[in-house]
Formats: sequence, C-alpha cells, structure tokens
Amino acid sequence: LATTSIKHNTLAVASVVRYQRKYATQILYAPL
Amino acid sequence: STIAILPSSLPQIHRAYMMSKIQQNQAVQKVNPISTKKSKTRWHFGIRSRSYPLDVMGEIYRALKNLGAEWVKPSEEELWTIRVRWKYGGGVKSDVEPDLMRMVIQLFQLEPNNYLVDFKFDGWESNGKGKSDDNTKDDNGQHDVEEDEISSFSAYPFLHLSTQLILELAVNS
Amino acid sequence: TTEQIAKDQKIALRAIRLFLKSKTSYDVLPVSYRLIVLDTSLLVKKSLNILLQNSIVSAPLWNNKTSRFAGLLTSSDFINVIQYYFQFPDKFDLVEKLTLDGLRDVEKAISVEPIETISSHPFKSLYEACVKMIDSKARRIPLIDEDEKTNREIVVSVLTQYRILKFVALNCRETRMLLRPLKDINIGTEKQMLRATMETPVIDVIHVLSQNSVSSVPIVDENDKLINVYEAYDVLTLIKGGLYTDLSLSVGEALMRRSEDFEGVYTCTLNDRLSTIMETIRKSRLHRLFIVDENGKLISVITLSDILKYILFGD
Repeated sequence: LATTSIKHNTLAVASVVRYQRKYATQILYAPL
Repeated sequence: STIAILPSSLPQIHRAYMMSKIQQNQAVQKVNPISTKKSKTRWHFGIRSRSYPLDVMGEIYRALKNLGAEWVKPSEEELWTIRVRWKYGGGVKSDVEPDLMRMVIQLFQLEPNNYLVDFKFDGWESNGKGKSDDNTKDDNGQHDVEEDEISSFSAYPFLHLSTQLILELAVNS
Repeated sequence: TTEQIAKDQKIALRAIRLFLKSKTSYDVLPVSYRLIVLDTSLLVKKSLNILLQNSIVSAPLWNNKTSRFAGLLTSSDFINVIQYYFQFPDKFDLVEKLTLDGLRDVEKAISVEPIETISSHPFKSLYEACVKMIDSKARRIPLIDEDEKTNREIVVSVLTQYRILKFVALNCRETRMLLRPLKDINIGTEKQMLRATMETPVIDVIHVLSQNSVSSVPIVDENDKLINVYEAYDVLTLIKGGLYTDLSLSVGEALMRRSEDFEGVYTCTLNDRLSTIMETIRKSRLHRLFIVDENGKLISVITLSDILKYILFGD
C-alpha cells in the first residue's frame, strides 16, 4: 500500500495492480 | 500548413492587453493567474510510526476491533504480522459475492526507532462459509492468493478499507 | 491531382477504420499508468484541488457506501455548481460544503440533464468505444471490467478522444494520406458559432457552455476577429480562486486566471488538411482548432469529436 501525508483532511492511498499485461497504479482520494 | 497558435491567446499577451485597458481608465479587476506550482505528491510505502513496536501493534488491534474486523490469533513466529478478515459492506448484495476481505498487516523495522506498517490485500472469502474462494492453502491453513490467477482485480474495496483503518489510527493517536 | 487525392483519402479512411476495428481499447493503455479515483464523500472544492494538483480535468468517482463506481467527475459538474450558485446566491455556504455525492442534486436543482454514463469493456474494439463516444457526445469513456472474485466493476482506465486520436496519429501511417483541404470535406464548417467579446460577463459565457453542451466559446473583437477562447477547463480555475462569487467579472478578467503555462489557442484555415492536423495532435495537446480566414476573422471550429466522427463515418 502506498500512502501520502494527510493534507487538508484528505488522504490518498494507492496500490499497483497488474491488469492483464499492464500495470495500473490505482489511486483513491478520500476525506478523513 | 497554416496551423498556428493565436498570439493574443497566450497568457502574457492577454494580460498585457487587459492591463492596457486599465491605462485607458477602464475598470478592469486585477485577477492573478492560478499558480502552476504543483506540490508534487510524495508517496510513502505503508504508514510510518515512531512509536514502540508493541504500542504500534496495540493501536492496530484496537483500531481493527473498533472497525469490527477479525484476525487470526498470532503465532509465535509471526508476532509482527496480523492476518485480518473484514466484512466488506456495500456493493451488490448477493450470497454468491464474497464479501469477507482478507488483509495482511505487517510491521517492518526500517532502523532503530523507525517502523513501518504495510497493508496487503490477501483475497476474498464468502461470508459464513469459511471456505476460501481459492482452493490453494499453504501448510498452516493460511490462504495464499495465487497472484497470477487474478487477471482483473479492483483495488478500490481494499483501498477504501485501508483509508478506514488509517482514519481510525489517526483519530486514536 | 484532386481526383487522386480524393481516392487516397478514401483508401486512408478505410485503413484507419480497419485499424480501429483491429485494436482494443486495452491496446491504447500504456504498459504502466495511474488512475486517480475520488471518493464521493469528498468536498467538491477538495476534489477541484486534487484535479488541478494532478493536472487532470476529470476522474472516476467511487461510492464507498455502494462500493460501486458513480460515473465521472468532469468540468460540466463544476459548470453546474457555478450555475447553481448563480441561481441561488443565498446558498453560498451549501456550495462550500457540497460533496461529490451532492452533484446529482445540483443537476436536478438547475434542471440539467445528467451526462449519459457510457462505458466500454477494455477488450472490446477501439472502434466500438469511438462509436459510443460519438453517439453520446461524451468526450471520454470509462473502460469497465469486472473483478473476477467479487463481480464488482473495475474502472480500468478512462479513454479520451484526444488519447485515441493521438494513438491513431502515432500508429497509422495512412493519416499522411488525408490531404483533402477542410473546405472540401465539410468538417465542422456548418456551425452556428456562438461567440463573446472580452467585456461579456463570464457568467453569460458559462451559460453558453452549459446550454449548448460545448466546451469552448470563442472571443472576438468588434471586427469578428478571433482574439481568445474561454474553455470549460477555465471554470475550474475560476472556482479554485473563489472568483465564482463575483459573477460580474468580464470574461477578459476571468482569462487572466489562466496559468502561465497555458499553451495557447490553435487556429487553422480552410486550406488545411487532416494530415497536418493529425501530425499536430501527435506532437501537442490540441483540443480543438478554430478556423479563421486570412484576416484572422472567425469562421468555425473543428473539435476532436468532428475529427473522430469524420474518421469513423466521413466521406
């Protein structure tokens, strides 16, 4: 899991996922 | 080719054009350009902690409990690993759809007094049936998701639960 | 000869269509890419900062209550918010506290049709994704697959018309055979061009964007000479600065909000051809071209939709 520092009460987390033969870094921004 | 960029549309030239109106005593509001400085998003592996290892583990267990998650009783060899099972709400209600997400939480020591907690997705289980959806089990009954078997996997439920856990830890601490 | 050029154009179009049918949307994806998704419980203002900070203009939405995707956030949503504030100025604090969940209610409050949410499977043909975009007038299309384990939908990525045309420009040598001048192929020429002057209030321009579902409004001087363009993207920078509260702002003043690295507005003439336009798309981030005459007077606009539609169905 990749995370960013919490700024302005918003958190971003990410995870690199293989989709078939390609790699997607799926990033989710959510409020705290 | 007569494809070109319209000179008067360039920000500097447009600004000069608008400022010239001010000289002509036309009421023009001074509006500043949006800053192009984009603070680069800095990504970290997992979440860092300066607390003592046992305190970190205690905080995580407390947060998991508050969030209604379950975990496997830690074995002697894996004191710094938590194998979590979490009922994932939302989504299409169907008994076919597995809604128990498994996650492995691992404490790492980077250097003395500098620790790191990483969350890792560990597959789905169907509710109540206890059977795992994948038929692979390693010797101590844990489930190992065959990485290459999953070709289309949505990280968003996992990412969402991770934000819930981070929020709980942030609020508690 | 003109006949030969016309013949070559037909051959090139056929080849490009075959290419689009032979490739899948998945083929357009880079080997490694990122996809930013926003949780619908985020504040609209926060989501605006996230888009601007990441230099993106749109993002898929994730509803963590239903654990499903909830469509795409686009500049149209921000235009709706400004229109809502304009209709209900007393609702200022509601706008400040508006979350992405609330955008559908804003659409209803200002009686705006929600954008049709189309999608395509990553392994369907690129041609099919293009046809869906043209039919729905959408400028981007989410690629949706299903999580093998949970049957939950996954947004694998979002394809834009720009990315598809760039993919064609990079991979189809036949684009160099598209040598017929624009005036002969009727692309984007019969358009009722809505325009503004520098003094037009920016809120009137925003109304034009919304009511005509266009993403840009040309700005002309007293001789109808094109001098600038107000784009849907500029609305984001207006909200970012909280300037939307001062809706008496002229569009000339609002354009001073643009960041210094704005590349400028592309123009062309009726003698230009798709071969050089595709070459420009290959090298630069071009979103549309305004057609002007030899004196710079505005004639029309060619959008990426016009180009895509011609490639799919033209001639």
